Amino acid sequence: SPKQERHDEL
Amino acid sequence: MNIFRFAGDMTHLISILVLLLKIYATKSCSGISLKTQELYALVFLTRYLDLFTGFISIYNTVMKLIFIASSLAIVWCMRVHPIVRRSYDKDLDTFRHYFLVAASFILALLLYEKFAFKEIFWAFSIYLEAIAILPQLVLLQRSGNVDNLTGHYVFFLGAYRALYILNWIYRYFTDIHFSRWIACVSGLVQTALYADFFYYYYISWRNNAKLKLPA
Repeated sequence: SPKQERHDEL
Repeated sequence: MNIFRFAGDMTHLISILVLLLKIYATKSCSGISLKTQELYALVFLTRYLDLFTGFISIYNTVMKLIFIASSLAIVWCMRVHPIVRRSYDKDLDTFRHYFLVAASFILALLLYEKFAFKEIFWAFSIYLEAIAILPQLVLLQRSGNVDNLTGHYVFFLGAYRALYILNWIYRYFTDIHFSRWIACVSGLVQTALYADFFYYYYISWRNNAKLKLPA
């Protein structure tokens, strides 16, 4: 599965 | 990280520093909505739940800590600090902000990226941040004259999300995986709410006059 789209923004 | 997002984060940080300066320099929080400050503290606390579980970068962690600590410190100042709290416009800051919290939470239960605890709270924090400025904008209209630092505070606060919109456009064209519709649409709504403030801020800057919002 694609890398869990982490919230990289503040 | 791109220049738009970095500029956005720095503008956000500047807005917080301007507010802290206003409170400490004037020992007063007149013209500042405690309700908006409480909503921002809630936004940061619900958005940064992964502060200790996920690590993205030193910058990311440090900025999250700064945002959480500063928003809580401002709420503490306005509620507890013996001198500052006296200047709080309690009878002008009457926006029923609980409705904003409830509406954001209900929307987050309906519209989210993934039905998971942290994702629901992340979406909640995004929706809440978009409308959290409403009590502050209402207070500005009611309190008529706006002091310079308060005006600059609201301006930088509105400008930071406008820079984030440029960041999302940039990432849309450079990041193939990029799809942040929730943040994008909320960011557009959030920035649109500042439209009339931006206009009167520009007028006061052009005429070198005091910032005045029509009642």
